[in-house]
Amino acid sequence: HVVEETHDEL
Amino acid sequence: MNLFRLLGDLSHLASIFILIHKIQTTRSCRGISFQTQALYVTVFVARYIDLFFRWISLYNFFMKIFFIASSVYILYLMKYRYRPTHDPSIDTFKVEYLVGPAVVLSLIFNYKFEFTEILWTFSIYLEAVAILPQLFMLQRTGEAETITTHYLAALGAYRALYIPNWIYRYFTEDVVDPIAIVAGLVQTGLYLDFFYVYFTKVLQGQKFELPA
Repeated sequence: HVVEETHDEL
Repeated sequence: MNLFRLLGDLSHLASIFILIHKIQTTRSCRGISFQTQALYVTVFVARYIDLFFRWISLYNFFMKIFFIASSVYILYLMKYRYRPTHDPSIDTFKVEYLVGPAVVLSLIFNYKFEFTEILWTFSIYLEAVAILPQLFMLQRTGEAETITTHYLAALGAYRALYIPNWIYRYFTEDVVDPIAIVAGLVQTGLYLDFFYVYFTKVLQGQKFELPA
């Protein structure tokens, strides 16, 4: 799946 | 978190420490593009605005605080403390050409048309090209202090290490972030010429000099 709005990377 | 991402982040941290060390020991920001550093502040502030509404981890939290604080501190060093050592006449890249397209692209290609989401996307696109004023300056002067090249190498390594991180995440977590990946590949690509000279000259003990 695509990480929409996860943004857990710096 | 995986090893590639951790090493990438540590490399990013190292690059900032190297840059601050360079400025403080030489008491000069010669060879450093103020414009690139200002773009990084923009990138971090736009992306880490989520500190206010999204909790990821303690690690993530402190890293974000560090990147915002250190980038602002570097701007302060360049703009006030070591201002006379900065030569604006060789730092002439037009940042509008980077910020403008990043704004437009983030409005078109995003995951969700929401303010903070567009800010995140904008920061990703802007980061991809934020090093250009610095590389342009290097190209113009044709040489660099060795410590400055170590800074750039650490920064480039950070971007390069994120690539195996994405491949790893694809296989282990089934996670794909196309916006980050495409922008990240572009960003890493910008370092290729630099890396070539860095590996063939600086790491062989020679000065970083571009062929005339």
